[in-house]
Amino acid sequence: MHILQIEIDNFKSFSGKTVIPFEEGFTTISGPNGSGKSNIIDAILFCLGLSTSRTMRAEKLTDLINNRSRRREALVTVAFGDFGVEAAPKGDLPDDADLGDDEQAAQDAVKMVQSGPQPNTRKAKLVISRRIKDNGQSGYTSTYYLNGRTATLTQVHDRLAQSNISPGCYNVLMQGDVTGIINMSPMERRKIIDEVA
Amino acid sequence: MHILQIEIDNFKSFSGKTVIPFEEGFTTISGPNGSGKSNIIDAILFCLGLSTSRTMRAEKLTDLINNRSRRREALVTVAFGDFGVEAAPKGDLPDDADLGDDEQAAQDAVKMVQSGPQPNTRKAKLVISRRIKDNGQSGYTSTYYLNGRTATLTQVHDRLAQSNISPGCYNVLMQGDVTGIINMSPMERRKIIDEVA
Amino acid sequence: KRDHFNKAFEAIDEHFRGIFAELSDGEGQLLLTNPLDPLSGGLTIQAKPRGKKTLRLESMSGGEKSLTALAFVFAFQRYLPAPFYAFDEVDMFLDGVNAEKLAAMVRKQADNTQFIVVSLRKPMIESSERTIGVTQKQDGITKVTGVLLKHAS
Amino acid sequence: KRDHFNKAFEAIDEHFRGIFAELSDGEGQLLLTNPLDPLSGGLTIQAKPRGKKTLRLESMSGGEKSLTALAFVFAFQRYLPAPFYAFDEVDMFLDGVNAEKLAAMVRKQADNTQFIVVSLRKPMIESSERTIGVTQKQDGITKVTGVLLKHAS
Ligand SMILES: Nc1ncnc2c1ncn2[C@@H]1O[C@H](COP(=O)(O)OP(=O)(O)OP(=O)(O)O)[C@@H](O)[C@H]1O
Ligand SMILES: Nc1ncnc2c1ncn2[C@@H]1O[C@H](COP(=O)(O)OP(=O)(O)OP(=O)(O)O)[C@@H](O)[C@H]1O
Ligand SMILES: [Mg+2]
Ligand SMILES: [Mg+2]
Repeated sequence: MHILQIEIDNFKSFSGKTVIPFEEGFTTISGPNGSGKSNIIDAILFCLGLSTSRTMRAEKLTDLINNRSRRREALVTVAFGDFGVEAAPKGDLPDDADLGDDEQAAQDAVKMVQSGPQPNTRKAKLVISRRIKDNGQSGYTSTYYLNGRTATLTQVHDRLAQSNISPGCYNVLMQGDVTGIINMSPMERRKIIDEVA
Repeated sequence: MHILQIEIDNFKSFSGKTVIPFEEGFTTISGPNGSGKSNIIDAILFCLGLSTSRTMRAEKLTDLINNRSRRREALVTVAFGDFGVEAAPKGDLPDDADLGDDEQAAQDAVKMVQSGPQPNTRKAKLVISRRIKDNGQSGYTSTYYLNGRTATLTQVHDRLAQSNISPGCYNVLMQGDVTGIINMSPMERRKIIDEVA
Repeated sequence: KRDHFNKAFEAIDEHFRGIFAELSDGEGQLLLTNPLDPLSGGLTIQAKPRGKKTLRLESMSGGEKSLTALAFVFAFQRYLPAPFYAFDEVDMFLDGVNAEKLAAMVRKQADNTQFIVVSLRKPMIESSERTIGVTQKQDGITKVTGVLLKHAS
Repeated sequence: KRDHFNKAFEAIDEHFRGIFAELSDGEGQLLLTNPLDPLSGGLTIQAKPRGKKTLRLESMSGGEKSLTALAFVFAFQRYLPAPFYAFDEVDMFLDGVNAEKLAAMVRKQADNTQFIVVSLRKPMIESSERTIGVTQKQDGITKVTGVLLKHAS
């Protein structure tokens, strides 16, 4: 199972919706300083609930919403699946009748993934989305979606942990972090192994 | 006033004595990973008393002594002066008669600087040395020399501060430190200016 | 519980030794500070580049620390494979030779798993199968400019 | 005492604005969090690359943070010149364009003072007046291999 596609909507330096397809194997991302490369990594961490706002260089979650558009919400969707294998996830998706507006949008994201121009996304077998909405005076809301349905962070974490995606699995090494393993104490380093033993 | 020459003797990855002459203007230092580039910077920080053992990546000061030779002492000398200006520092240097062995060695370092093959070192007007000696069971000794005479760290710091060389003057940016100024709190950042106001 | 730990530790150590040798042309291994009661002690890394004495971990250079840390991460990844890995500029301390070695190792690891690597370094970009370009125009809005496909080499 | 501070602050801010504009092609300035009673507040940096909104400091990219921090250090150096400055791999986050700009700025600052810069980057090495080569043979002992002089350009 791999990442088939990432959809970044109004998140950090991405104003409006950007779809980034991914392939198997070894992909690099490059470009000038400040262009948005690390923000793509932040989008993955945000969507999969793998970080805090500080880890994504934000003081609070609403700082992650693009500051150029008037829209005060951001949405990121990550679609997983196997390359070269057709999945039949339609059975997982609930009927539209019982969805709220936001769930409808997440549902549409799943359908877009499945019917989009990218052939590989029709194989999506796990689609995770997360939305952050700034409600002004009344604070903010952060909502996760698992295959188009509202889910708790715990449900998302459990599903991802089954595929060895979790903070303890070192899936993501962030900019400036590479020597962290050397600088930590021997006890902290041993605990890395505890988590997976 | 600039650095004319650095002499690194048995310090970190420098086994035996190495003399590195410097010129005015813009000099780069380059080479493979692990070759000793940052250790040259550490030698300057060590000699001028600008850092702690941790800042030089050592657990204790005696870790700074080269671990390949049997000699259990390290000495670094930094000679300052003006390029193109003859100085007459001989007046500063005490007679040999009243010097201990270690001071004699520091004295020799000054003379070597002044009589060495490098023409510019005859203009040395400030020569600072520091020796760390591992005395085994009885601990270690760290001794500073100012123009060939034993000196306290305070005396060395005062003399250097007159030339705007001090930890608060940001003379040295170490590997991995460049974004430190961005990551510090506003109060800490303001204190940088307090120190020089 | 201790058995589970020991089993995981030995497997990861095994991977680490091979990967470290390949990346750094030296010998390295993982060590428990308390082998008889691992969970009461810590885990340290012993690294010895060819020709040098065993390096104290904190005294290593920036490049040496990077390679050692990455060898640990790769060993971990071989023990517990995941669907994807994302690296953001992990090659910034590496000289040209080591950047090439790292790129070759990522390419090898990517046979079985998906690697998404942000990098500004030529060896990493040239070893990858494709590059996603990211830019910004004068308006500060990120634009993903498409995928540069490479010939398989 | 507050007058001394204000005098230093305004001078360094003046330098910072010019240097930041040159390095980053944008506008930047230093700000006191408590202008009426500076010593009870902090110092923050306002950075605005061309075309973008003012960036929150912590949300800047690695390259943007490096340039902003270096602009501050250069401004400080112009206010209080010292006999020498030593930089160890301060260009590691910078893309090719910014590495060139930084190298040009170091060259300019070095007219009046001595800069000793450790770097693996071609723009920095090519802008310097000379390069000291450092290597190690198989024995782990540092050898300084001499000075590569450049033609003044
Ligand atoms: N909420 C937001 N709205 C608009 N722009 C934002 C927001 N949050 C961050 N940014 C911008 O994103 C930019 C940083 O992007 P990013 O860290 O992805 O760059 P990068 O490509 O990784 O660069 P580098 O190579 O220097 O690391 C900054 O200029 C920052 O101002
Ligand atoms: N006391 C010591 N005796 C011998 N070698 C030492 C001693 N202390 C440190 N070293 C060695 O010095 C080396 C690090 O040197 P240094 O940090 O100067 O490398 P560098 O050229 O800056 O490399 P990089 O480009 O990776 O930053 C390490 O291999 C370390 O083992
Ligand atoms: Mg980045
Ligand atoms: Mg170094």
